[in-house]
Amino acid sequence: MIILAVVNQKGGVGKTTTAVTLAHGLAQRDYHTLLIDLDAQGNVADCLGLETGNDLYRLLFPGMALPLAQGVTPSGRPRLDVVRSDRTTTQLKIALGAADMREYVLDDLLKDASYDVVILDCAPSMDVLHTAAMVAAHYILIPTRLDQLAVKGVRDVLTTLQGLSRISTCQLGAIIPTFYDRQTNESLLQLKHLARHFKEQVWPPIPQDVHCRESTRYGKTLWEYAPQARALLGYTHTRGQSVGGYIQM
Amino acid sequence: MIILAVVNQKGGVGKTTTAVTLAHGLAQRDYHTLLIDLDAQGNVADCLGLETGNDLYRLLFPGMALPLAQGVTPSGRPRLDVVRSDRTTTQLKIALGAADMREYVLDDLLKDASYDVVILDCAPSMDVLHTAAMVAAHYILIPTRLDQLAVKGVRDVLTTLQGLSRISTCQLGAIIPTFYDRQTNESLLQLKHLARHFKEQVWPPIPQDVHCRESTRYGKTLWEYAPQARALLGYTHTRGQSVGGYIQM
Ligand SMILES: Nc1ncnc2c1ncn2[C@@H]1O[C@H](COP(=O)(O)OP(=O)(O)OP(=O)(O)O)[C@@H](O)[C@H]1O
Ligand SMILES: Nc1ncnc2c1ncn2[C@@H]1O[C@H](COP(=O)(O)OP(=O)(O)OP(=O)(O)O)[C@@H](O)[C@H]1O
Ligand SMILES: [Mg+2]
Ligand SMILES: [Mg+2]
Repeated sequence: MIILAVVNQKGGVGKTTTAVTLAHGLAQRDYHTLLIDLDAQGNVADCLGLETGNDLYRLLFPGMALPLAQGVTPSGRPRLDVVRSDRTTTQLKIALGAADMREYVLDDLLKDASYDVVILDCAPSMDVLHTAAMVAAHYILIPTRLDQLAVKGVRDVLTTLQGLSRISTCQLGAIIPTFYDRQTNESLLQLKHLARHFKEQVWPPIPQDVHCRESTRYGKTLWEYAPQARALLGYTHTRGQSVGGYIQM
Repeated sequence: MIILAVVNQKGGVGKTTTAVTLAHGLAQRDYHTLLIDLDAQGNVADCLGLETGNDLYRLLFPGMALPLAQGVTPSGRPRLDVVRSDRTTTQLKIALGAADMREYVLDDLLKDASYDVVILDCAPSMDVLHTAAMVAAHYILIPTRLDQLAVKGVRDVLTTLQGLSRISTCQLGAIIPTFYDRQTNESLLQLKHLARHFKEQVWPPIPQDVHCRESTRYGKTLWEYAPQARALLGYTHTRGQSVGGYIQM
């Protein structure tokens, strides 16, 4: 079983879009996948067209600790299960703040899980669940918009990861540039800046694509709503080979 | 003195851009303005071309409580002072979590302040500083992208505000649609949806404008970097009158 955490303290960079698109993509390729929402906004459920719910609260609240199987919600897509969040996740974070061994709550929850892949969608803040995700995960994926503040967010995540090295073996999986817009200079400039610093850890970019916003409105994943979307297939170059897009995953 | 809090739990909707642009705009119109960064990312300092710093930590850490005047940093622009944040703001939040009367820390800090306007830039998370900001503020401004998840964030903020009515007299000031892109249907659809629900509390939109990202790279405000930027002046209609943009504030 592989555990991936999708993180960036910077907000609105495409964490949830990446987590949902990746999770459904893997489920379609026969991987048994669990997607866990660690954000009180409950956006994972919104993107899948589900009601938000207190699954995470019921699974992790100190002293309650339900077995994983009792807290999981079917997503309505084959081989994809979900642990939903809602406003109760804010209460959960407050309660965990004072609990012993709080960094290991997700590690413990997933110990006996029987999935091929688990994907953790993090909130845009350095909180107790963010730390627990980086302790439980094998790799982190860092989506980033191509702007100065989001790229700074990438460095912040890597600093936090280094600070956890005594209790976590998690490594950087990939940096995923999102909202890539070929027309503007600024995108290209920041992409070059990322590639210079992080070299092959930077994946080809995900194009800016209005289908992402539209699919959320219909509660469908990109694979269901617009299988030909640029955000999935990337840009096609003159030689016919395509670069970027979620399909490269 | 008027205190405004710029909030939306949804990330990347333009909170910091709105807070910095508004603060500098007011300072240029002779209002003595204080801008406080409540987010551990420290993006307010980045947008003003300053080093991030632990001003907020030194002002609010339980038991330390420096007087406001000793924690404020000059912004380098006339009539605009700043209280910066950095990673220490994360430690501050943990310490405040256990403190008595934590909801009033900002109210107490600003009691004797001698500014015309104070602007609070909030992090994208429902934490102790977020609550304290909504207790200290007279009005909240809610920037929102024109997509389903950010608009849901607007309703979340208003639910939180209602929940605080016993300890706060803060009211909704305005909902500010950002990243408005006339070409896409999705922007128009969500704008109409907002206007239907919130009526005259929705301000004319702020156009999508690459100058926002570029100005951050140079550490300049929009007023300094691109005074003719569309995000400032809005769209000009055929009859010559302009709609939207930060200038309407
Ligand atoms: N490549 C893209 N092109 C255009 N829009 C996108 C793209 N990726 C995501 N979006 C849209 O941008 C908005 C923000 O994305 P998303 O919610 O995934 O970011 P996030 O990092 O999870 O945000 P938060 O920090 O609030 O958790 C969503 O409405 C989404 O549909
Ligand atoms: N109207 C706009 N058009 C284009 N880009 C914009 C606009 N407003 C803000 N931006 C850019 O989008 C990015 C995100 O904006 P900003 O950091 O202000 O959002 P935020 O809500 O404060 O994010 P966070 O939730 O992380 O605090 C920044 O790089 C900013 O320059
Ligand atoms: Mg998200
Ligand atoms: Mg911000």
